[in-house]
Amino acid sequence: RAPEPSPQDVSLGVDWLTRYGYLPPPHPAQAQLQSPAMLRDAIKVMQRFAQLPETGLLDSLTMATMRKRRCSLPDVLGVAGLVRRRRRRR
Amino acid sequence: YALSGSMWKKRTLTWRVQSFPQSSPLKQEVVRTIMHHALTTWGIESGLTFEEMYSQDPREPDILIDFARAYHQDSYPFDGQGGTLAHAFFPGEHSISGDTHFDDEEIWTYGSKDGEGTDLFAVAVHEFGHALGLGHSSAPDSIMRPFYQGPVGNPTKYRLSQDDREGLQQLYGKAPQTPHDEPTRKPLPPPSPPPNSPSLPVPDRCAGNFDAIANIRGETFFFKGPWFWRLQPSGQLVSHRPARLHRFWEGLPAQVKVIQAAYSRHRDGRILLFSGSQFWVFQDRQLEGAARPLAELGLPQGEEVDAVFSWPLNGKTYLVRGQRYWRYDDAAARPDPGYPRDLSLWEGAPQAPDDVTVSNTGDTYFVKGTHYWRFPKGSVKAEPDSPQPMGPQWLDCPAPSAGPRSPK
Repeated sequence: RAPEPSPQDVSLGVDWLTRYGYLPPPHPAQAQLQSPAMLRDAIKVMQRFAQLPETGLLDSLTMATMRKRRCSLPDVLGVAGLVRRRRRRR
Repeated sequence: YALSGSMWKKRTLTWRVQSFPQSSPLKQEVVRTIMHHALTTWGIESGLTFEEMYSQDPREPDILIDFARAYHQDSYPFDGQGGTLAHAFFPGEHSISGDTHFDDEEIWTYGSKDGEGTDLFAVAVHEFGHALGLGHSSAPDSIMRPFYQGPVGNPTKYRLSQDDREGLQQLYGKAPQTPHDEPTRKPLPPPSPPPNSPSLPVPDRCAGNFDAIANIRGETFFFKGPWFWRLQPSGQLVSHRPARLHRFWEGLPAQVKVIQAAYSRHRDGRILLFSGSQFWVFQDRQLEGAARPLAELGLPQGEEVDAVFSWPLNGKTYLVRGQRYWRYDDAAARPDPGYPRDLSLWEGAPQAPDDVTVSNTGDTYFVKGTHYWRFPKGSVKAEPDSPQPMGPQWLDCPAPSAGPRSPK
């Protein structure tokens, strides 16, 4: 099994995923916690977008990618009808 | 590609640079010309035209360009050098729509061939894509990928990838195809040569096969020939461009062209560099004394080393050559008896590693070629997922494509 990420890496990872649109922003009034499955799915989406192996884990490659220089804008712009992402047929 | 859902209704957009970078050597004229070329890159594929407005013009331009730092009164504060580089706002009716901000704490460059700093043209093309209504793309050759990919070449010749063209043309259609419609491209002054341009070719950090790797005061040094890179504890390289060995390590003899191993001594913080059958001791960056023979550390006369590291669990120094290793007691300043022994103690370690180093968290890394084998703190058994490619994790290199299996 791959080594467990440190708490600092998990915190950085969740912040990063939230900031760039892979996770919804936390709501202070909601008691519901973020499920591990939700986090795993968000990581996979990020990995797919960044063309990394889709492990669903905050592995070393994923963390290194999160530390890269980048644009401030989110990658996922939101579901509310404004995103049209098109994939070319192979 | 991805579309934001908004676009400009008009086909001529105005722009102005409101503030210029304070900490960059780029002149204002060069910055404006780079912005012109970045906008023209989108214009020639779509028929959009861009007019620069001057500061005397009281009208508000569509695309207002600023170099700002930290919190600058929008939802996207910058974060100092590295991290986020720039952002732009999508088309719309708000006064901020189309505006483009660059982090003034980056070292903005133009025409740099060595990867130093951040290429302004590449980032500007990306941000203007947002200003025109495009989101981030996952296509490998797209300028709209969210991560900085380095310079994209000559601004006067750069053309968008197919993915970027398709996204743009979804919004604004194709450019009219007549020979006389190519917008006039302003000439750019040639980039100034970097100071102290090397006469030696600079090695590729992504090719691995380092001569030595060492954790020195929390930073990881990667040595290759007469060059080295430094990786900070934050995970950022100090520079993509390697530093010159002899300019940093003062007093290292000029005839030493390759450092075969390096480590930092725990008891006094001295740094030892190994080459051939000798080693040199440095206090900080300054050489102390003359070269010393490896025989002092218990190796046979004339023997060389592949790797040297100090293991924090017992404070001993390990010197590896091929499939054997010796052990030296730094505290007692003498070699331990009963050596050499077989490297198979380190279960899963590669033979003749390029070097071995211990991380800030106490894990031991054997490095060979482009991969590393990780031994968790206190363990002499490699992690099952070893080896792993070190380029993407440590050296800001692209992930290796699927190919032959990694070395065992």
